[in-house]
Amino acid sequence: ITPSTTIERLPIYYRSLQKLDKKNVEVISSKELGERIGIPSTQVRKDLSYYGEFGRRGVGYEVPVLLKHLRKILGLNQDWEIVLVGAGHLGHALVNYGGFRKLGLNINYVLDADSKKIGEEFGDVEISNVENLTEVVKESGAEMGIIAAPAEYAQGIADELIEAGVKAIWNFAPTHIKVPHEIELRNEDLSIGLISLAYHLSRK
Amino acid sequence: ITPSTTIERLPIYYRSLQKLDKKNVEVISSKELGERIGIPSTQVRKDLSYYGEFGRRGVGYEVPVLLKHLRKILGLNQDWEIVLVGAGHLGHALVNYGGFRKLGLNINYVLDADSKKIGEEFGDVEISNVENLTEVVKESGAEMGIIAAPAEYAQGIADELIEAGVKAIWNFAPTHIKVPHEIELRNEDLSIGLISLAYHLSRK
Ligand SMILES: NC(=O)c1ccc[n+]([C@@H]2O[C@H](COP(=O)([O-])OP(=O)(O)OC[C@H]3O[C@@H](n4cnc5c(N)ncnc54)[C@H](O)[C@@H]3O)[C@@H](O)[C@H]2O)c1
Ligand SMILES: NC(=O)c1ccc[n+]([C@@H]2O[C@H](COP(=O)([O-])OP(=O)(O)OC[C@H]3O[C@@H](n4cnc5c(N)ncnc54)[C@H](O)[C@@H]3O)[C@@H](O)[C@H]2O)c1
Repeated sequence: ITPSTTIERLPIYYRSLQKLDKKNVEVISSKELGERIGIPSTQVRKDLSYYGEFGRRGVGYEVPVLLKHLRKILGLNQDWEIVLVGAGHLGHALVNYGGFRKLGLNINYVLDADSKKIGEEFGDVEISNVENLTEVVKESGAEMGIIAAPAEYAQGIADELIEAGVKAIWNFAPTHIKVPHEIELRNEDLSIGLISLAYHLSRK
Repeated sequence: ITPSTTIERLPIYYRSLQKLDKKNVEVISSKELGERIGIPSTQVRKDLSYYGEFGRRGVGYEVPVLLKHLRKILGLNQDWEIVLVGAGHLGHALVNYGGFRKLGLNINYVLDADSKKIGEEFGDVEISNVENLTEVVKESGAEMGIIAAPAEYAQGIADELIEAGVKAIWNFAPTHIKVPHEIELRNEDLSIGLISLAYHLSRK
């Protein structure tokens, strides 16, 4: 069983390897990969060793091969249907962002409660009425939901998403939501980014 | 010198302790704190020990005391002036989000290139013309800049921010920007959140 912190790092390795692959870099050492992403090379080797023998001592990792393995491990070999709830500023930025689609992470359904927004175009998607959440989730077979609505509605939205069959939730609302333990939940707190900049600046 | 990964975890401890403090929890063990945030208790104790003797063996940490120390360590004892460049969807979500201000992280200046947006109200802030970036940064004394503009403009914006005196940059544009090594740079990639959900789901 991989410690949860390794799982947290894998997507970071993946992103970095993707960029290297785009630049046609064929081989990379754990030292150099680690330097690029600020992770000690010992940790890089340890993390990647959980999943198999990828590297060659003294040489490093073959980028295209490792990328292929990571894609499989990370579940990126398939397309994922994602339902977004909350067609506000944050929701718009998420739907607008091309980076997700490139990974097969498709936000094809957007739901909102505001009658002025329902029926509007949002990126390439039409905003649906959140009252139809259950049908939308069932018909799309969406397994992932994103909560980008105000905090006071987050728990209710989570409950409905899970009831309808969603297995993983990405929550941006600044509140603790409760989900059954078999549901994957990730709370995104963008303050962490600003706080770590404040930390570094205050040390100068 | 603290390893960079400890620095990455400190804001997470801080957030968790803040919530505990709000609920008037007085003491917490490294085990329980670790469980709340998915970090092994050994790591929690190791991380916090870099900064002093905060815990008491067999008892744990006094929440208000630890919070006060972390606030100082993280540079949150002061207010920070922040300039945001790119008054789009993402920019709007960041300015809208109350969580930053509560930490003394104040996005008081927003700049854009679109003449239709300049002069518009954006949260409690008026959008300024990005052509005035240098004056805005100098007059505000802003030390942090956020880039929420399209990728093709990110490097140019970063250069100007740094030239004007900004010391730290939070970059959301999906591109690698180059900065002098004394400048703090954090690239935010929200794909990491979705990828880790895909990972967990694909393992079920
Ligand atoms: N976690 C972070 O770091 C972070 C950063 C920015 C914003 N946020 C949070 O993300 C959320 C959205 O922020 P925003 O700036 O886009 O806000 P917003 O006000 O622009 O958008 C919220 C949207 O949710 C809709 N909505 C309200 N109740 C709903 C319901 N019951 N069902 C469906 N839709 C509903 C609204 O009509 C609106 O379109 C907020 O909770 C905010 O605090 C979090
Ligand atoms: N890193 C991530 O995970 C993530 C997620 C979402 C969005 N993004 C990125 O964030 C950026 C903004 O996304 P968005 O959805 O808000 O886009 P948007 O198109 O809504 O907003 C971009 C804004 O930047 C302004 N702008 C363009 N050129 C400028 C310049 N030279 N100076 C100042 N302002 C300028 C535009 O007028 C517009 O208001 C994009 O680069 C997007 O790829 C990243």
